[in-house]
Amino acid sequence: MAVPPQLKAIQHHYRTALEHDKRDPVVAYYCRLYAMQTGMKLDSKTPECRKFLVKLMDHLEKMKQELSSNESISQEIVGNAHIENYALKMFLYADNEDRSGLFHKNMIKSFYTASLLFDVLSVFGELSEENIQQRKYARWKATYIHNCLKNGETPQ
Amino acid sequence: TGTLASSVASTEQDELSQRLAKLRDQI
Repeated sequence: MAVPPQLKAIQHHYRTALEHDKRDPVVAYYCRLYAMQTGMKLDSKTPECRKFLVKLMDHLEKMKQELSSNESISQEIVGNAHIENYALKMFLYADNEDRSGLFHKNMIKSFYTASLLFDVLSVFGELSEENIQQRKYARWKATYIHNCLKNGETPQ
Repeated sequence: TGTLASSVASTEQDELSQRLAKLRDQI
């Protein structure tokens, strides 16, 4: 299901959901929930966006039913802890690689995915100042290291 | 026609909002 251009801002969160459907369905569920909530604010009126959002909602309802025995889905406070732990795990992996001078595509993706998951945490309420700073740092690092590698430079 | 179209869109939006609230056990 292609993300309509009006909902471009959620395409990476949606892609993260697809990438985690098998690896970690809880992460996939909350990434979809974030995409749904944000998508509705962006555009839920044009036919292509409505069609996309209705399908996304159908999928979310199906996932919630299938994962009903999982506390991270049935209790949002448990889900919040799961997503935060997962985001921090991604962040720490990339940060350790960075501090060891190991720059590669996987660590760039981990920094970027961590930043997307800090966005997803906003479905549970206002982000903590620490999470805001971690998101900013992870996003900046992902962009900076990506550009360095693209230009054949060694990140500092 | 414009009013009818926006009214339909608004109803569908409300329906999505309700489904979202239900999904999150808010109703």
